[in-house]
Amino acid sequence: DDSFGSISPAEFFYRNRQMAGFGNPAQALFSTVRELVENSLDACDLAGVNPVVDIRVRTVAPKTYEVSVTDNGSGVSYEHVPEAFGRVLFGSKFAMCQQRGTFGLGVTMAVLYGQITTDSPVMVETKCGEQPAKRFEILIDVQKNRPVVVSESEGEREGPGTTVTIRLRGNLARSQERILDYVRLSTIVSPHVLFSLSIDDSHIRVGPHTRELPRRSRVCRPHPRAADVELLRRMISASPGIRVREFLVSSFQQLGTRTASRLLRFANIDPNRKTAELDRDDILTLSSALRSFQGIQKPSSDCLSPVGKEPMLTAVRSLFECDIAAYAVRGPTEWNGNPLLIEAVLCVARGFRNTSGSFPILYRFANRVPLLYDASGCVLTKGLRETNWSRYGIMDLGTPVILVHVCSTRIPYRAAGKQSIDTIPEIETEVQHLYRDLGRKLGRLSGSRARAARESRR
Amino acid sequence: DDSFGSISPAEFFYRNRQMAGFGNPAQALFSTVRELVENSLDACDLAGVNPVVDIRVRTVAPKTYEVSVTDNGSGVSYEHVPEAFGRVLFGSKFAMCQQRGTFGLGVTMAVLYGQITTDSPVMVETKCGEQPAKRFEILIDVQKNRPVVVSESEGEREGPGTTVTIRLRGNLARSQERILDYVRLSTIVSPHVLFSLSIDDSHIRVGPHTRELPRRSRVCRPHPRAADVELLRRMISASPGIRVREFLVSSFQQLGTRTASRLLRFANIDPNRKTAELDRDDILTLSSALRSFQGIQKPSSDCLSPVGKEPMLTAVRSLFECDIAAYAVRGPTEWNGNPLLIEAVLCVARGFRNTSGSFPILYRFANRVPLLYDASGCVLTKGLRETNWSRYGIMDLGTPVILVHVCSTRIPYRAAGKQSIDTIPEIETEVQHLYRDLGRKLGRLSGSRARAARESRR
Ligand SMILES: Nc1ncnc2c1ncn2[C@@H]1O[C@H](COP(=O)(O)OP(=O)(O)OP(=O)(O)O)[C@@H](O)[C@H]1O
Ligand SMILES: Nc1ncnc2c1ncn2[C@@H]1O[C@H](COP(=O)(O)OP(=O)(O)OP(=O)(O)O)[C@@H](O)[C@H]1O
Ligand SMILES: [Mg+2]
Ligand SMILES: [Mg+2]
Repeated sequence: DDSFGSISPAEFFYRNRQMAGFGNPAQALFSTVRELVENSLDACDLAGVNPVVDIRVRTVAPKTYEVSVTDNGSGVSYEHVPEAFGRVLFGSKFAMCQQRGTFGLGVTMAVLYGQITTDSPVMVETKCGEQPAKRFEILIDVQKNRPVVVSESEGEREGPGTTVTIRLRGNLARSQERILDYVRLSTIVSPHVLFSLSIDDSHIRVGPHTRELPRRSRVCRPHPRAADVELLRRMISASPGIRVREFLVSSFQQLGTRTASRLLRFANIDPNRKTAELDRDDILTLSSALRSFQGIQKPSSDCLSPVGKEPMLTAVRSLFECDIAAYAVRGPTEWNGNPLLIEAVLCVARGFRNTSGSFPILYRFANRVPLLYDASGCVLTKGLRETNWSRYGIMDLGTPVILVHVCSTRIPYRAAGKQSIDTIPEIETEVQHLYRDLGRKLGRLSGSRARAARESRR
Repeated sequence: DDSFGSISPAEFFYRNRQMAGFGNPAQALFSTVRELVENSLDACDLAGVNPVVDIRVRTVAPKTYEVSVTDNGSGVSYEHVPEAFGRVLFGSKFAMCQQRGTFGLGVTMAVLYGQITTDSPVMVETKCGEQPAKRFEILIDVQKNRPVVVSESEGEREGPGTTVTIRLRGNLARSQERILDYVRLSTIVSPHVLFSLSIDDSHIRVGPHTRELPRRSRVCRPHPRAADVELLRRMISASPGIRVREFLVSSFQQLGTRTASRLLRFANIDPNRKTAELDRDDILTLSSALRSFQGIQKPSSDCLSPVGKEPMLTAVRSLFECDIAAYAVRGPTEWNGNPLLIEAVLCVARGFRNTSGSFPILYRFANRVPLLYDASGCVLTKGLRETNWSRYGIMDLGTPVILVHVCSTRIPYRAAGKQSIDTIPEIETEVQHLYRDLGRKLGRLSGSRARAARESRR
């Protein structure tokens, strides 16, 4: 009875850190690198610069490493640094637009893991806008889910950007390959980034493959398909005094006055009633109508940030030796009202070990991030296995390689480590269509190439 | 910049409900049943009664269901009912002993899902100890992660226990089979329970297979292997004024005075120093010593609750038509200091479709709960595929079926839906040993049966 109590979200993720990708030393080292790199890339998107991301992994003791990631992004403004790094479920990426970060959890998990394995605080050096550069050392009070600022001092950096340094126990021998793959594959979906990766004495540079910066994703209004009862109630309490038709038009995307009128007629709700007057049955009816009415356009793609055909093909060709390559895209559409677009490249590559599979080799990406673990349960892998690739005549061309990139304002990850996407029906459908489109496109390309080869031999 | 903020844990799991098993209507209906049933079974364990659990799923509208689960367990005391059902990360099961519940999340997710799909509050009727029966209707304020008590009134039930009723959108056609499997398989690991399951007009009763009640698991002190820096610091701040050797002996299990003295000598720490005087290097050294010193016994199994050989074999034989069956157990041992035991039955069953696999059919269980989703990434499935079953001569005996039950004070689930166990090295090792033990045992049993058959034919 006095056994009842709460735990903080930090305590939850401390106890269950394997759900966030910190369950064993090898994966924790990988997750630390990827959480820091993704924050740097999001910050560079904000800053609108040609991103330069420098990653250093240095062995400081047996199975103990210092990971340091530096970027020329927007920096973090001071009043937010302690909570950004020392509080779980705190961040700047909760709005509805495509970004790599989404939970306000990632870097704090790395800080937590470093702290529990080496008792070291995170070191953050950042310069934001006109503020002078500052340096912080931060620990996390896990039970209270709040930061402990160990020290705060002047920083040395001259331009805007951030360096984050974490010391942790890991297993470099078992995660080095994956860290290398992560950085190389990141250039497929962030082809405009210059990555520098140093692991002890080895050093590589990858990218950029393109100079052009991607268009920034914008925050969009929710789409009608997103209107479950909870969301609808929140939107109504934000606009209590207006008429329901004006409420719909001003609160949702893709709802003009005429469509809103037809929807309200379909739902049998008087368009002139005030939102505050809607009772519980009206709200249920309206929610149901918004999610089933057929006259509504698909969402706009302003809030998404796909790589696009030319940059993605260029990046794939820089990374792989491709004979032929095809690009296809599905969307923008939506899943539960979240804008969704899926793009992919299918190519025939040389230089792979002879893989006697009946499927192409699959590389998965979501919101401009490579997914390297937990492939077996991912919707992208399931779709791969359910596609009959041999009918396109591509399985005997060489090694087919498919790189799939899912873009959404919300990715339905299966766990907080963001390595695998849930089998949501709408996403499954789009993936299946996309794979078939790609199979046909590459089949035609290879067919015409074979014909051209025969022509030239005559 | 004003984009910085926090979200509550309820908001986190609202946005990411697929991580908790509520990503689509079919799985949400299943998850609602399982979360309620597991709470009922934990409550019956506390009450020390022969459990009677009544489950009703009733279609109330197209794809809309009322799920109601009734138990004769301990009940929920009133002051805690609102938060138990209307607050995420609030519960009574955070202590270190084996229980089905662990996060303080499950029923609140079902309440949340019911609320956002049907706008209905949960209905809880409960009687706890000498308190009179009470009935509550509760909604959850998702953004603030706190309950909203819609109504509170007298209840009708006469004996201790609880009924929880939730209305939600689901997809019964696609989850009915799994709900039936869940209830039947629950009798393997909770063989003392009487389950009554009604789905619209159909009704089944399953169990009990045994009358004897399981021994209750007890809360144990942490094992030295659990002493990461965070845990050690917390334990030290709970005992600041005592000498470090006494601290070790009183705070940890399996550490007597002699072993503690040897460990402190190994760590080069004076046993007479006060814990409050230990500096940061001492704490790091002590943590490392506790986790590597070789002279410490494995944990006690008091905090665990395995089914045991006879009850498990009895239950398997009641559910499956088995020709031969073998039981094996590994442990108690530990993973990251968490006490761990794994038991399993391997049998040759009749009545299965001819499965031309190279592995036995696998049924997975953790802490007396069947795991029915996400098999592909689970450590139990991985171990199955890595075992060479044919060498035991059992793959041609009929349909081999293996039922594996992992018991621990903490199960490293891969996601909050608790359907799949992470590949933690210590657990992987125990699983592999267990499968081989079982293969040999069943091989010998079948060999001796074959010999007996030949003898009787002469
Ligand atoms: N290198 C950086 N440059 C600028 N801001 C940063 C940087 N690293 C972290 N931040 C800020 O700290 C916040 C918290 O980071 P954290 O990784 O915990 O969450 P997130 O990136 O928002 O989401 P996720 O958990 O999905 O990674 C971010 O939202 C961002 O505002
Ligand atoms: N049928 C019941 N009988 C008695 N207590 C109950 C019952 N259902 C819920 N509770 C109480 O409500 C609390 C919250 O339940 P909830 O399912 O959210 O969390 P949990 O069971 O502790 O952990 P988990 O999230 O892993 O299920 C429980 O800890 C328990 O104390
Ligand atoms: Mg992040
Ligand atoms: Mg529970």
